[in-house]
Amino acid sequence: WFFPNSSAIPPSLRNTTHVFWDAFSNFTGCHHGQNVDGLFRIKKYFQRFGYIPETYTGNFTDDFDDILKNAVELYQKNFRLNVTGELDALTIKHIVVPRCGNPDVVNGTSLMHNGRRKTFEVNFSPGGKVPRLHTVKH
Amino acid sequence: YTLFPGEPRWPRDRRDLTYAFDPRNPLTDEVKGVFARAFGRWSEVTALNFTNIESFTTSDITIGFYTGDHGDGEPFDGVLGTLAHAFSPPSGKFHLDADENWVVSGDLDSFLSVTAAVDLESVAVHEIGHLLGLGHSSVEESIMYPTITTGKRKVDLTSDDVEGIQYLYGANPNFNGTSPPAATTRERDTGSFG
Repeated sequence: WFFPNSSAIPPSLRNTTHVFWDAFSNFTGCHHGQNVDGLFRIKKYFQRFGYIPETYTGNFTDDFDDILKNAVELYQKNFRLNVTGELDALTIKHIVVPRCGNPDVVNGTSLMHNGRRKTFEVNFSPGGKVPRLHTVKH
Repeated sequence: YTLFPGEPRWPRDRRDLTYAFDPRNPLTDEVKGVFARAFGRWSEVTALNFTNIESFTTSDITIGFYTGDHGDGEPFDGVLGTLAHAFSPPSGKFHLDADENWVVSGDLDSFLSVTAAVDLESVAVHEIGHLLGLGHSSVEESIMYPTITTGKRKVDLTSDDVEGIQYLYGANPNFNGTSPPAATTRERDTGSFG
């Protein structure tokens, strides 16, 4: 579907939402210790984006267990949400925003928080010669 | 910015990269022009060049629009949700969800009333970052931030994006860090520094 601009999108398509992911709003307020019908779907979502390791190959249960709590906390940390470990309204609202299909966490390394930064310190050597560049990689 | 584990990047002898579209996708020149602009945003700031060729089987980067399960183990999911994905170097695979309402002109105004309109160039610039080796960024304004709200257009690289890509490939000698060089007057520095 390509449109020159959004007003060219047929009214019937304009405000379709993502039915599958919108169903996640039913989990608003869920927290550790609960058992909620369909909660396994949200575990599959978190595994899709790397928040639950691929090593969990079994069938997910509907229990709000430690696996899910850890995934929610890391997700909230990555997206600078309040780290509650619960599926609060803000977290659910963020989950259903359209996104890139690439994971945020790969091989256990959170691609959004490995803190990799390079900073350059320029130390001018005495006598004003060519500045020496130091790179400090964290 | 972040990188994929192992910091994969295109090798030094392959900095003139080619890209092609899946011949099964009937794309107009306008749509192809969106991708050319998106590639141009990255080549303006680093020592990479991108050329569109016809041959889908020999190009470095292959671009296709597909629906649902398209054979790479990462099925698309209909309107909204996941919009596209791309693989780290040297894979070159770039897949977009054909079920989305892709807006190609990027006009912002009438976007706001339409919740299911997705700006094609914004998604293309992001996914090209992955094709070149960038992971997701926690800087919300950056191109490499994982989510994009519908009706939003985000195509300009931020310093976070530029820092990441220049860490991988160095800077474009003509890029002075503020306004990208005019593509038509690009020349290579032949001074004593080479």
